Amino acid sequence: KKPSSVDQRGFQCGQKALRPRF
Amino acid sequence: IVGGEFTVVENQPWFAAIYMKNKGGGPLSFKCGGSLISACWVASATHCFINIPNKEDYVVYLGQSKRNSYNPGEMKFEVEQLILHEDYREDTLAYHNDIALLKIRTSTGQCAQPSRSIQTICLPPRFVDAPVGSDCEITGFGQESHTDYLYPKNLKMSVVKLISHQECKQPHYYGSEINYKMLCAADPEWKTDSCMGDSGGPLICNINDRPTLSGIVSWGRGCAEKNKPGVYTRVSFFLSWIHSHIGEENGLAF
Repeated sequence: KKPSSVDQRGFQCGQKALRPRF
Repeated sequence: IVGGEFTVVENQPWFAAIYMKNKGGGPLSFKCGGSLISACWVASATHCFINIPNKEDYVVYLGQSKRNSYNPGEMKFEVEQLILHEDYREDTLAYHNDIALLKIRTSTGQCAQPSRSIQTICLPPRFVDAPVGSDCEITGFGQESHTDYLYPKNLKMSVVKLISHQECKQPHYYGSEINYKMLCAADPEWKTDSCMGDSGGPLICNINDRPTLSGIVSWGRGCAEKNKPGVYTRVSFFLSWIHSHIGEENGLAF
């Protein structure tokens, strides 16, 4: 079961990519 | 943003850049910031749109680190609905109920897709805010000083601290212009602040260890002026209003 903050479109509110591209 | 630093949108992947179309077909004019609160909805400030409340006049971009440029991974949207707060009001200085919702869709009818540079921001729990003194992030393409007349090309971000209503309501701050549906935030040294062009953008504070849209850039006297904090629409007091317009649409993270 996905954690509550992941919605069905794959958004995880407030989550940032692990590190910026550059 | 006065002070602070240049950043890339991966650091603020919920940031939305809202532009006005030019009647003559010229380049888009940057208007205001916004925050992606669900796949199809961006939250911003009513004062950005009150004079030209036509959804057809606006374009929304997600995934932009550079204003008015092509950014790899960006998404462009038309505005399907532009909802201004029905109780919006302007005082001498203050804007009241300064919150707006934009329903976005691409030319093929799509909503936003998550990526490295596009993500939603969590909404706060009802009437819950970070404690006074919390560090909160602000982001935008707004002016770097009150006297500037150009907007920076690159996205900026900074950190300000939440100020109590008691402090913000002092006579030499804003007195009675402040009410409980607003949040004040500033730098203790008055060196960094949101500024013209940052309106509608996010004030992100951690609540229960989650980055949360606590405020929407709304008004202030000057930028980074001593005893004149930035004033933000207090999002935790508008959740019923947001809900009433977005409905129980999944993806709204409360």
